Amino acid sequence: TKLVIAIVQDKDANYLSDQFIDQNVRATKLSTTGGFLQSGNTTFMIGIEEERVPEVLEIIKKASHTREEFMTPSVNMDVNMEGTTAYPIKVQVGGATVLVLPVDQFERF
Amino acid sequence: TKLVIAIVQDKDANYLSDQFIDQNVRATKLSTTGGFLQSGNTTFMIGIEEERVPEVLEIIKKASHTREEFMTPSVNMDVNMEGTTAYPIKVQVGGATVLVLPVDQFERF
Amino acid sequence: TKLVIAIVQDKDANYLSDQFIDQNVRATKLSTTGGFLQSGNTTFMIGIEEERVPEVLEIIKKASHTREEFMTPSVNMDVNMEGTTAYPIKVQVGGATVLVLPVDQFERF
Ligand SMILES: Nc1ncnc2c1ncn2[C@@H]1O[C@@H]2COP(=O)(O)O[C@H]3[C@@H](O)[C@H](n4cnc5c(N)ncnc54)O[C@@H]3COP(=O)(O)O[C@H]2[C@H]1O
Ligand SMILES: Nc1ncnc2c1ncn2[C@@H]1O[C@@H]2COP(=O)(O)O[C@H]3[C@@H](O)[C@H](n4cnc5c(N)ncnc54)O[C@@H]3COP(=O)(O)O[C@H]2[C@H]1O
Ligand SMILES: Nc1ncnc2c1ncn2[C@@H]1O[C@@H]2COP(=O)(O)O[C@H]3[C@@H](O)[C@H](n4cnc5c(N)ncnc54)O[C@@H]3COP(=O)(O)O[C@H]2[C@H]1O
Repeated sequence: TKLVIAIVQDKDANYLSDQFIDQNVRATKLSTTGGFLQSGNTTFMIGIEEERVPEVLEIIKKASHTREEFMTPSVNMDVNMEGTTAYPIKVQVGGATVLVLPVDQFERF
Repeated sequence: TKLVIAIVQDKDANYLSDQFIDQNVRATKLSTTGGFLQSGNTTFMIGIEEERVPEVLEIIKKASHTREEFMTPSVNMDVNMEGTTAYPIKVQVGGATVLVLPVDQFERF
Repeated sequence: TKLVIAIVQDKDANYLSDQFIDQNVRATKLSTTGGFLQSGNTTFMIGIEEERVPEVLEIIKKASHTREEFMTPSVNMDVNMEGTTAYPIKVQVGGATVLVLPVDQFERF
């Protein structure tokens, strides 16, 4: 057994949870805070057989890797009533930091 | 030193905490969420001398193992005023998932 | 890479966070509860290169070691209006419990 610790953005946490359920990966979720931005994020703790670690890392990567998404900034109606066109802009979202720890003993009571 | 991580049901957490105090086991508690049921549970982190690990696992097992308890379902009085008899039913409660991790260094400042 | 887990008092957490930012130490914060006093404290999780572990322990030690501070107890004005003199008293504050765990694999996605 290994313990996988994955720190992801809140916005990717629910999708990642669903992926774990689909792939029968048991997990526990913690509400955490980023040291730098001081904003909320989510940490998963996953006890998993060693031979399934690559599969779990692949699930995390697909569900929460850093990527660019187009976002249309919310336009403040007061600014310009003449039919404002809000152009979509590219922003970076997501990202996951993952640690795999050795486990001496795993028990279920 | 080893780090024991124990994930237990909220309803067993206080009793387990008391047992740790009685047996002089130092512990830190985290509020966590189950990946599958998405409901709250409790995770303990316990830094303990290696030779006391079996004792700590025994305390966790006794305090929070999966067991059947009789529960009398709360009867809604509106349903049937003719002196309802609520028969006790058997339900499964408790359960603990425990990981023991190796520790390279342990310090108190 | 190693995983440093540091449990400190809430009152030292912000100062320690700032020190980590100054020294470019990446960290994640958890709100936790002490097993004995059942009061809130803060746990940091820090994934760090092995050669920087002594430096991180030194930062934690300086920012949150057990020390004596003078505190002037808040005097309840109702008690004695004749110009109460509240003498400062020495109290113990701070303290950190730190575990360094081995890490098999570290990834950023
Ligand atoms: N080695 C490690 N150990 C423990 N936890 C770790 C870690 N590396 C990352 N994390 C956790 O993952 C979150 C996202 O990190 P990421 O590197 O994607 O995204 C980071 C990074 O792009 C940037 N950042 C963080 N520290 C920085 C620094 N000292 N200088 C410049 N940028 C920084 O700010 C973003 C948010 O950082 P924040 O601390 O709020 O939130 C972090 C932190 O909670
Ligand atoms: N894919 C699946 N298919 C069918 N049934 C499933 C399932 N995943 C979970 N269950 C069932 O649901 C219960 C609650 O799981 P949950 O993930 O909410 O809450 C879990 C989770 O927070 C934690 N946990 C269990 N195994 C874990 C692991 N390998 N790694 C990390 N956390 C684990 O302990 C809690 C209780 O686990 P426990 O095994 O006693 O009880 C589990 C199990 O009986
Ligand atoms: N059985 C006992 N008998 C007499 N006094 C006791 C005791 N257990 C704890 N104490 C005292 O109470 C303080 C607060 O403990 P608490 O468990 O609430 O809060 C603890 C706990 O959350 C964590 N901690 C300490 N040692 C730990 C360990 N080995 N494993 C996990 N968490 C630990 O660090 C916090 C501060 O610990 P610290 O040692 O500075 O300070 C401790 C210690 O001085």
